[in-house]
Amino acid sequence: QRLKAAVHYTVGCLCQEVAADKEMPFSRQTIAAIAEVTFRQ
Amino acid sequence: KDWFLSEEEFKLWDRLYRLRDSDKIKEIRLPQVQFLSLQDEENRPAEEPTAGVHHLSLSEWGVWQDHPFPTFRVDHSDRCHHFVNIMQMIEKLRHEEGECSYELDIKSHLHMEDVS
Amino acid sequence: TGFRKELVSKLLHLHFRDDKTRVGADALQLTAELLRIFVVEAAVRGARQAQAEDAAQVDMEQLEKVLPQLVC
Repeated sequence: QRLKAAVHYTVGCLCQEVAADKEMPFSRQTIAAIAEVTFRQ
Repeated sequence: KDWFLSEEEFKLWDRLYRLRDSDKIKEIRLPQVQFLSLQDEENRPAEEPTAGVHHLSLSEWGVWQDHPFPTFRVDHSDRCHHFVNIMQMIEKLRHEEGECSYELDIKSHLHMEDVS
Repeated sequence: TGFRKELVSKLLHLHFRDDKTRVGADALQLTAELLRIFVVEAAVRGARQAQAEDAAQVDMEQLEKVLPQLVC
């Protein structure tokens, strides 16, 4: 779980950057979904 | 300088990103797709739907896949374009009435003597 | 922002069959960059879909629409 949290945290930070750049926020579920896909890939 | 989160990072993660027990969706999974025709090495059982767990769907928006979505820094692969072409064909066939154009196309290549 | 080398190393070692398998620094850096590019690509595609739909935020629906072509 700590490993997933670390991936999730990093993905969250990257999504925040995209959100600021695109002026489009991400829901927590979407960030968690991207983290899950990244972890699986 | 290790792989896991520092205390400060953990607090940020807990506050900003972590899915809460109070959330309708407490966990998100990308299910392993099972192809009956392809023997999966590990033969994992299909994942059962569980309350509070959202299984990401690769098929729910299948109808939307008949055109390539815009990309950012990574273009679509050949495999993706093949996928889009197939979805376009399926969409076309779905709306057809009467004779199936695809069947007509293929029939012209059919030679019964080739069929053993 | 990006994936720390130590985290990438830990992720890779999850999949190695032999514990003694080592990963070079360049390979770690390349994998970290690959992961970063993948995440940003997923995020931007989702954001664009949300913008196209005049959505207030990027929800899972927008991500699931771009997901099949993303994982392709």
